[in-house]
Amino acid sequence: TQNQRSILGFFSKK
Amino acid sequence: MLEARLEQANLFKKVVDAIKDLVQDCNFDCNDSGIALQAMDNSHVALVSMMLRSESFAPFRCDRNIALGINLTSLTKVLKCAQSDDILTLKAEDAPDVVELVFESAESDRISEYSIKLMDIDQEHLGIPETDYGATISMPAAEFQRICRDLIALSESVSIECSKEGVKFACQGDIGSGAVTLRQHTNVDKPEMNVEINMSEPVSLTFSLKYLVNFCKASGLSNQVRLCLSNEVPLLVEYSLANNSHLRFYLAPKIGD
Repeated sequence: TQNQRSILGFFSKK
Repeated sequence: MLEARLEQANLFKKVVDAIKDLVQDCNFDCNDSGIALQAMDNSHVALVSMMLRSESFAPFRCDRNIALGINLTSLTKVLKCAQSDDILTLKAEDAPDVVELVFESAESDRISEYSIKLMDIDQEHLGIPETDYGATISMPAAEFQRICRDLIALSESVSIECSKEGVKFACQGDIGSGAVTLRQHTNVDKPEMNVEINMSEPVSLTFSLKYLVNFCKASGLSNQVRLCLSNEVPLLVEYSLANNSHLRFYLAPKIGD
């Protein structure tokens, strides 16, 4: 199964 | 103060239409380089990044940084009051309570003036790293829209595989499966129909079709769409606008445990 990742896991908060 | 005059109100209407189902309350960040917007959808899966450069406006004036917090449903209501070939001017004071929208008919002497109350939006800004993507695909925006709409009838997810063979959009669902493969293609008479594939490494990723179908609402903004992929990083779907402006969507992939 493939799980949907969050964009927050890839782009850091400024 | 901000004063930004856009020859085609329709461009702004199309941009807002393309993003309003994905993001609701957004800051339009205005400074001397133009008007930018960055917003995540509620589930934090997708990110919208818009840049309308000052060169897209004539004239453009913005003396200091102003964040216009606008509800896109409200903005849509007001933009519906503009006719497609109207000229749009956005105006705001330096510490504004409202943004003013002025629609002028190019052909008659009608001037329509609207204002929208601004919101205080505490928005997280994300840093998007410069990425050397493993594969970049430019293709007709309408073709990408068609593929996404066709495949969502069968499945929630699509795998996008880029190899020497071309780019393959494939899905599997309860009723069966579907796949569309595109190869590099040059149409001398209609360059907007070109498919260009640049690949430095094979890429295979899975994405939610619901989001891709949503991004495709921007298809009317540009003949071509650019897809940028690297394994295990978000997909970039880019619609280029005139004057180096753009509307970009980022979508986090689905990854197996």
